[in-house]
Amino acid sequence: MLELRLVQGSLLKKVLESVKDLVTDANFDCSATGFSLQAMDSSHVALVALLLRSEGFEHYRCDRNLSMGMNLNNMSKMLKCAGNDDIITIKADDGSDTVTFMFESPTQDKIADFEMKLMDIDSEHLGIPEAEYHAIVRMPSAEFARICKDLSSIGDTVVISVTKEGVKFSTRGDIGTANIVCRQNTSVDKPEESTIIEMNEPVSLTFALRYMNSFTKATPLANSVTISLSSELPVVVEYKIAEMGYIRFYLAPKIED
Amino acid sequence: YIRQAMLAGYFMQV
Repeated sequence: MLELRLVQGSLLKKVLESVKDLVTDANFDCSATGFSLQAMDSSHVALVALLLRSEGFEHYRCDRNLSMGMNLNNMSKMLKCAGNDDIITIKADDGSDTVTFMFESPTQDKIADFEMKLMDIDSEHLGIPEAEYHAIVRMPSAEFARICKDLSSIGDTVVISVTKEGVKFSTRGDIGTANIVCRQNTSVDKPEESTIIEMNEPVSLTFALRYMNSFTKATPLANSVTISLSSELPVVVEYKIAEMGYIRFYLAPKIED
Repeated sequence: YIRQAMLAGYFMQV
């Protein structure tokens, strides 16, 4: 038996909108720790890892570990039927091939339940070790989204370079080149508007903008985004989900042979 | 020539 009641149902709606274009089908894993997902895109270049910790739910009952295969497009269709202020409860019985999403309006005057068919998904799970990164950049998520969008109108790839001068996003295409430099900026009153650069050593990596733009669908989940870079690892683009967990996107770089 | 690396080159399957 599984029953997860999320008062801030809009969080789940936003999570789905941020992953459904990257991944078609995925297993949601439910355990005492929380509700999680790890899935790769079809070309095995990008990976999304989601965690919504059990403590973040108003009610969290998960009698035994359960993995539920869902088509994310279908799940998104169902969650779009929930109001932004609705409380969402996810329910499943042991051995059942369906999951139920229950939507309650804040005033309790409307209660809806949507039952969705589950599917068997053979998913590959990757072990992602804790790592030291050469540089970690924290910046406003809207600013990062804007940069990715702007650069993708010029080129297909972005070079992200971190030096003591700041973080530089560069692209080149048929019509020309573009460089955007963001410097560390902690002097603002609002911490979510600051840009903080922690650099152990300079790093410069190239990534496909198509994926970066897809990751920025998670922008509504968090004011800040953290970009962790190392020349030996895929980049991690992380959006913290207030008091609940995170959504992390991993992207393998483009490498010059 | 620039090629796209795969995640499998960095992370092991578990």
